[in-house]
Amino acid sequence: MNIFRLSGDMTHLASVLVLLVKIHTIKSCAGVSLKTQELYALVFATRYLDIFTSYISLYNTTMKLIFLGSSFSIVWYMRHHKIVRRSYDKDQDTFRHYFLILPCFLLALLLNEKFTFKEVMWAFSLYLEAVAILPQLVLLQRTRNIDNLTGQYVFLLGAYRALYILNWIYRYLTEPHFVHWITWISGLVQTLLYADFFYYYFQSWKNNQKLHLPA
Amino acid sequence: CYQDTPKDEL
Repeated sequence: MNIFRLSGDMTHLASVLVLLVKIHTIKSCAGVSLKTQELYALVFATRYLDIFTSYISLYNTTMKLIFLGSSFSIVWYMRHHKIVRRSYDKDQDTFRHYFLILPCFLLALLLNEKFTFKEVMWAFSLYLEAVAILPQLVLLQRTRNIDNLTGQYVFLLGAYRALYILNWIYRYLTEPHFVHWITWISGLVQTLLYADFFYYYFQSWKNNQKLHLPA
Repeated sequence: CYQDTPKDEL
């Protein structure tokens, strides 16, 4: 565990908390893409298949349970909670998530560390995580007014990815044999997807204006 | 080079 990895995990945790605050306290999920949330639930379900079989640390198991629990409960709230679901921008959130799931699955069948069920699922979860933010970014671009919590949610997710890249550089330099091409390339692609959002986020922050993405 | 180590990242 290094400072980049820990900050990355904490930023990731913070992003989930921001979303839960929005849903629990404000009882609104306006501007949040259900498609992205469903993809994240699938990402965690397929990546953490080993949660009960290979123990790494209490920290690791706890975080996995938090990410699994939070992603599924967010999906449940957006789909079934009688107040929250009314604020869901269903007509705007039209990204077809199956178009992301299928190519990622085929890629995982071709590119994996070992051709076993667990390893293929693990590779699939990494490829899917890399593109899971796309429905959310599309929704943000369509939404006229992006509220602060939604903007912060996406910003924190992007920051988490950027910190993970620093973590990999640190681990590569300090740990012998730390080479994980699948993780690195999909992680890099994922971070690049945030570049455009980051640009407009910092612009609005610098000029003290409301975040607005150009169409 | 693939290391058969448990995946310790989230």
